[in-house]
Amino acid sequence: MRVIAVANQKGGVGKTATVLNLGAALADVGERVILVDLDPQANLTAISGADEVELSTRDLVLSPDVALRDIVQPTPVQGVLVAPSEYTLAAAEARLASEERRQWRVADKLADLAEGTIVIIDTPPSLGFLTINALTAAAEVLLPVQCSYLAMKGLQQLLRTVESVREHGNPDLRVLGILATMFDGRTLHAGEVRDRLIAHFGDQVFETIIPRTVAFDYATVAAVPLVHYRPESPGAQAYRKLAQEVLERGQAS
Amino acid sequence: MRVIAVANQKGGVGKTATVLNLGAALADVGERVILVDLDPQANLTAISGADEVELSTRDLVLSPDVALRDIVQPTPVQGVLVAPSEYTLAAAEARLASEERRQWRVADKLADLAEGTIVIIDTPPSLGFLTINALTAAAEVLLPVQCSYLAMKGLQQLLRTVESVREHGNPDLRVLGILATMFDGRTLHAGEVRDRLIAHFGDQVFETIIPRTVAFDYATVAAVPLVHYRPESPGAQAYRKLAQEVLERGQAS
Ligand SMILES: Nc1ncnc2c1ncn2[C@@H]1O[C@H](COP(=O)(O)OP(=O)(O)OP(=O)(O)O)[C@@H](O)[C@H]1O
Ligand SMILES: Nc1ncnc2c1ncn2[C@@H]1O[C@H](COP(=O)(O)OP(=O)(O)OP(=O)(O)O)[C@@H](O)[C@H]1O
Ligand SMILES: [Mg+2]
Ligand SMILES: [Mg+2]
Repeated sequence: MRVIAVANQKGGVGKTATVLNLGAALADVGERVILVDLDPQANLTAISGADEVELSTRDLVLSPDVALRDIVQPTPVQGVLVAPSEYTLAAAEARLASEERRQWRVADKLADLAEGTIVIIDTPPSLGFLTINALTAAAEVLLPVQCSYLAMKGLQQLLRTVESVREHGNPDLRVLGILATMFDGRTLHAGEVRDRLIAHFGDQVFETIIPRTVAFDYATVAAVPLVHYRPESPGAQAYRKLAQEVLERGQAS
Repeated sequence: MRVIAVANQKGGVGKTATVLNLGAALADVGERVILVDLDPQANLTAISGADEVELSTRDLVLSPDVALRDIVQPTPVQGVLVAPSEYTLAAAEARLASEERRQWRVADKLADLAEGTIVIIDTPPSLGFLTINALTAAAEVLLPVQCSYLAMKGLQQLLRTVESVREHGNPDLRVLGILATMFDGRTLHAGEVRDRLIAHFGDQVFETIIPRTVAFDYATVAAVPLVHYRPESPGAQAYRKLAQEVLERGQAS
């Protein structure tokens, strides 16, 4: 079993698009995938067609009796289940403010999954309680990074948070990789930023580059991952290539 | 005096770029501007060159004795001051969890500003404590909206939050306007989304459209607002036009 958190506190850098499309691409090559929505804004949930939510990740986090199998729902993608969220998840942090093991809530619920399952966790644009839960539950973290200047600054703080989670309870957590997203090939700027990422982080940076393309928005409107909506588009091909890199890096460890 | 909150819980839709460039464009036509950073990620603070922060919005929110004049710093833009933030602001919410008037912390500190000042508040990508403080302190809220499908969904929840703030303590709060940002003119999609915004919200939607252009990233690297870094670029012209609309809408009320 692999548990991968997708995290970056900067907003709108492609976390949700990555969880959705990486998940679909892995399922398309035979993997069993569970996508866990830990963002109260529930974008992943909405695009996965799971808007009628009875039990959600809010219940998973707050109620000891609720297991992951009680909340998962099918998605339009064969082989992909989703554990949906809803906006009441935002109140979970305050409800758990004085509780024991508050950062282990998600980890405890992933303990007894079937062998060979790949869990991918979507996180909100913050380094708060929910993201810490995701990082504590995961063995691997994938960092989508938009190729812009602000993204580099945020990455340093994000990596400090990853280090802090390793020291305070999850020493197994490692960086699966850094993914250049929303790459605008028409400009020099994006390439310069990615070069700087590689200079700094070497082969932690995935070879795959996710191009900026409007096809992602059309796929969102259709509530279908781009890898299914337009399988031959550059964005879809990139996420299939990412899936291969993720599988290879999983075997190497 | 005018207090304008810039808010949208979706990440990366141009909140900070709008605060920065609208503020600079207003100062360029003679207005006195204070930018207030209420985001613990402190992007506005960093781009305003205020990285050496002693007292910040965290102290403004937590300490009764700290006034706005104690924390504001000059910026590279004549006529624009910044009230900087830093990541410790993220802990403020938990510190105030049981306090009285916790949503009035910023409002109380804006009470005695000079006539004619325009305060613009930058907010984090969430509908939590800090955004509620901004909406409670402001008389007007500007909503930057990226022209994509997810943006429309988020807008409804954002407007419900605005309504809730009006009912629970700030009946003066009104929507100053809805701003189409990161508009990709090369595609049909952006225009369709903006048409839908206008169909739904009529003349709440600003006439100004902020185009998507890589010049914003170059300006960020230079730590200068685009309206100063490349005054003749389409993005700079758009924010100057927005400043005019903001001034006109202020007189109408
Ligand atoms: N490669 C891409 N090219 C163009 N648009 C993209 C791309 N990836 C994602 N998008 C779109 O950009 C917007 C932001 O992407 P997404 O929601 O995946 O980011 P996020 O990091 O999850 O945002 P948040 O921080 O708000 O959760 C969405 O409308 C999405 O459809
Ligand atoms: N019109 C535009 N065209 C191209 N890039 C832009 C534009 N406006 C902003 N950007 C860039 O896009 C990124 C996101 O913008 P910005 O930080 O202003 O959004 P935000 O809503 O404040 O994000 P967050 O939710 O993380 O606070 C930044 O790197 C910024 O420089
Ligand atoms: Mg997301
Ligand atoms: Mg911002």
